[in-house]
Amino acid sequence: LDLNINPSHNTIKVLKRESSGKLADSDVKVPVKQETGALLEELNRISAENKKLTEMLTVLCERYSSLQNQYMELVSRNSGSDATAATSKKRKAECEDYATMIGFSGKAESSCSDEDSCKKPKDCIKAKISRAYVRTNPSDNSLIVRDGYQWRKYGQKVTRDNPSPRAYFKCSFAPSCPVKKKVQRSAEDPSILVATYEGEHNHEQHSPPALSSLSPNNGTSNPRSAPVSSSSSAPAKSSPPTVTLELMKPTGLGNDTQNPTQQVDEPAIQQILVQQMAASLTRDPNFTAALASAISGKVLDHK
Amino acid sequence: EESGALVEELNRVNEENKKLTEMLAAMCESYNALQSQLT
Repeated sequence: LDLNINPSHNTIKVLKRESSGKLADSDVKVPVKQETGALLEELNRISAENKKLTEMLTVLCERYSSLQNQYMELVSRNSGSDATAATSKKRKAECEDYATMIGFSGKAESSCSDEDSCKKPKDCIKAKISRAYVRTNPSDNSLIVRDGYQWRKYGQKVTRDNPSPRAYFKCSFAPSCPVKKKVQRSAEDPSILVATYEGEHNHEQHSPPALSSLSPNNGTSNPRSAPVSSSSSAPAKSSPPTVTLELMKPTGLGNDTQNPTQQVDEPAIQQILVQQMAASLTRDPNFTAALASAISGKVLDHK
Repeated sequence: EESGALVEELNRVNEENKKLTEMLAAMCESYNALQSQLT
């Protein structure tokens, strides 16, 4: 830091002359008035320097304060982003809670289905992910994609990046079939439904006969929803009917305007559930063996 | 007498000047450190 200040140069000279005690012959000739004038001049010069230094210090203090304010702002903003990360963690936990609520096992469904809130989707999602785009009527608020499988809706939420809510479905054969589906209207084009599938079905696409009879569109796809494209091997082949069972009351926008043809009566739902349970039990060879032995035991007892 | 008082004043102002220069140097250092933290 060089401020072009050399305050001691002239002063020392003067002070030396003052403190030397003995005055040289040349000094004797210098009049006292002249000496006082030189001292005064020096004092003025140093005072001006002093003033300049004080001003510089004031300016620097001001700049330092503003810089410090900027720094504090930055620090508070960073802590704000930490809070956002905490919110994201909370969302992930909520999402896992959904999985627990619907009875998914922790091993197969340890992944979070929310791609947005999950920072490491590759680590998080082990299941195969595919996407299908379906064009629908924009006035139709239902988030139903007819893909040939039966689905149960287990949740719905509003995401930050899209005004339309996102609906969560699981395959009706769950927990034996681990496939899950997310459906949301495209943010760019609301007439397109984006369905994201996780996992692969481990069963046939066809529906049980009892369900077929319940469906209003037997064997035909909904005329309002026609597949636009499929990004991979998503089950977009639409022919068998789809019945979506509303196990949870939707919380999103405009769900009260759902198509009445897609609603199923409550006794019918119960019947479907009973039949599905029976179907899943009869698929289990251990159960059928146990049942057979129990029946044969009863028969023998009776005899 | 007058020149003695002047010399005294000169010494005082000189001392103040020195302190101000030191303060300014310290302030500059702090400012630079903070700026480097920000960048």
